[in-house]
Amino acid sequence: YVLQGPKWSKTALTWSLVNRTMPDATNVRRMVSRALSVWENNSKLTFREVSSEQADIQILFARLGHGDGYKFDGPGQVLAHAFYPGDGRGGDAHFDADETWNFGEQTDDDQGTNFLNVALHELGHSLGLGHSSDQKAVMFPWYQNNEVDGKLPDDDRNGIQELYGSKQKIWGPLRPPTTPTTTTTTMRPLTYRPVYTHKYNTNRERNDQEERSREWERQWQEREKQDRERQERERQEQERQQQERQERKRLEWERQERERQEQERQKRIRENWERNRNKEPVTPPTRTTLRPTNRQYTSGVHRQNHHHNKPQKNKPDNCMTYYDAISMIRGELFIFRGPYLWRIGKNGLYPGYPTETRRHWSALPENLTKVDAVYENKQRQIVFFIGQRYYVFNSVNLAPGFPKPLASLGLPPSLTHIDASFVWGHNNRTYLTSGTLYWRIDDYTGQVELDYPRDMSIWSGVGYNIDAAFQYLDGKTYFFKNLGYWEFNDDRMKVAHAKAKKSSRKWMQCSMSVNEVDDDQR
Amino acid sequence: SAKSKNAISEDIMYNYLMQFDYLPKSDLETGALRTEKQLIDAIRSLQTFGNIPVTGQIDSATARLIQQPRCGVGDKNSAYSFSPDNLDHGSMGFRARVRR
Repeated sequence: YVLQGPKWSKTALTWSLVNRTMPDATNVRRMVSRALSVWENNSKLTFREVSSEQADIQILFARLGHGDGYKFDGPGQVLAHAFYPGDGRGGDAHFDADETWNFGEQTDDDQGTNFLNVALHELGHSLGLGHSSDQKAVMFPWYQNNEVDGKLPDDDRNGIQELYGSKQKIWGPLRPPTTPTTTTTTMRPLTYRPVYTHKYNTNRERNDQEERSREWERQWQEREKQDRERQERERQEQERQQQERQERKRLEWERQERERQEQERQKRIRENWERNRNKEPVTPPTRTTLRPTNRQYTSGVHRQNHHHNKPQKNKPDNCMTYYDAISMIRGELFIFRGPYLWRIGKNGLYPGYPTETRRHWSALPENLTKVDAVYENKQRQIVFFIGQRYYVFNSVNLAPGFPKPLASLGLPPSLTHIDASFVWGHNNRTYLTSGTLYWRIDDYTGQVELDYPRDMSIWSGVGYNIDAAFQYLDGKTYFFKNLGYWEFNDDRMKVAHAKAKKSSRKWMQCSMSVNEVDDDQR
Repeated sequence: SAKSKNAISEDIMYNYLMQFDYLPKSDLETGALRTEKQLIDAIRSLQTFGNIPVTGQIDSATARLIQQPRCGVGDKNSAYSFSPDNLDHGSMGFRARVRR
């Protein structure tokens, strides 16, 4: 057996069927309950069915892509998968709805795939067991239509008991008193209090036996007392852990609530800004009145221009801004937000920035509201993605024939925008992302390669709908979303740190506020 | 045609080995070229796990094994191993579940 991932920190677990209205819901619940009872009978675990999204183990029937990045494949081959214990989707078990499932008691192969067996296997993952190479084991990865009948093969039983212990005993096996060979003894299993029916040959034997029985009784009482004390200690410990968990949950909830509010606030600001931008009239050069200053990029608005006789523009705040696009261009870092950009060289942020992007690339649209993505290609051309078109520049001059529609790259004509474009240091290939999908560009044909798009979940940890991505001087790829960024670990194909770090600290050299805690120290 | 058939089966084999963690998953993206030895080792590892004769070749027993229905979780150091960093509660479009 293999113990994989974490184990549950509690022994009383809850489960819930997500598809409660599916035709076979009753049978599914009965079978899941039966599968869980097999694990329950062989460990200290207990299970309770609830109807809640908060249940530890969620049972889901889904087909093909179902949002977790691990698509099902229609009938056959992959039947189900499950997540090892943990918060969120940890512990959940997903079954391919396209399979022909047999929810009945019969184990006849003609009736379809035996759901009970597959559920027993998947729930093993939900409890922390990995795959076993023991062909007789429930945790053997390939489907076997074995008779379960409440029994667990030794391999699986050893595994689950190593994780959660065996069913609690009132007392452990004590060595029974030695009895004379001439006596007749009826013994019950060692874990229970023995009952003796003796025939004694002599008074001395009787006295000896009585003495042993008293000693046995004393030991038994001592063990019972120890058991009670141990149980009390365990109860107190569980209570303490429960309180700790609740406290952690409360703090986590508060943190998420703060993040949610911050995201909502930023979204509102973004929407306001876009709305106002669209409404904004073209400013005549002779304008002398103060233009409304409600065009904001983020919560912090950097107002630099106080000349009342000039149109005032609100520039994004260096330290409180998400990035639309980011790229290394000619060895310098360019960060784009709205119609502005920052330029960061060897000596840090250039003075006078942010400045309007069109000051560098004047062939970009006059009504430029934002740049979706930017990268420098192998020919050292600078490629901008704006809405459904892309622009290629030789230095600051628009290349002939551009802009072109995204569809000319082989992207779907319905695609409205690109989220990010970057050259991945791991293979030096160019990638485009949009929403939940990404594409790879063939550098020779300049077209999207076959087999794309693919799901963004391969870039594990960065999620969907990212803001920007780029390869920095250190060769590493960085992904950006909202106010944070992740460094990507190419070897492990996942983010190097689970929690996004604050972009402004690293890329804009903004200092920490007084109450801020350093991410690494945290 | 024999060569083409063989190429297809190797392709299926590669994908299977990557899908179930006998070869690095990053190969799915990088299309990394692997030495024959690496492929043979991965096949041997699969054959050992699947309790079939260990030949290192895509023989009939191996072909049968990879066609059998199975659990979608990988057999080694699986990427399914839960960790909070592969969650993105807000944007997975899955089920809006709050932390427990």
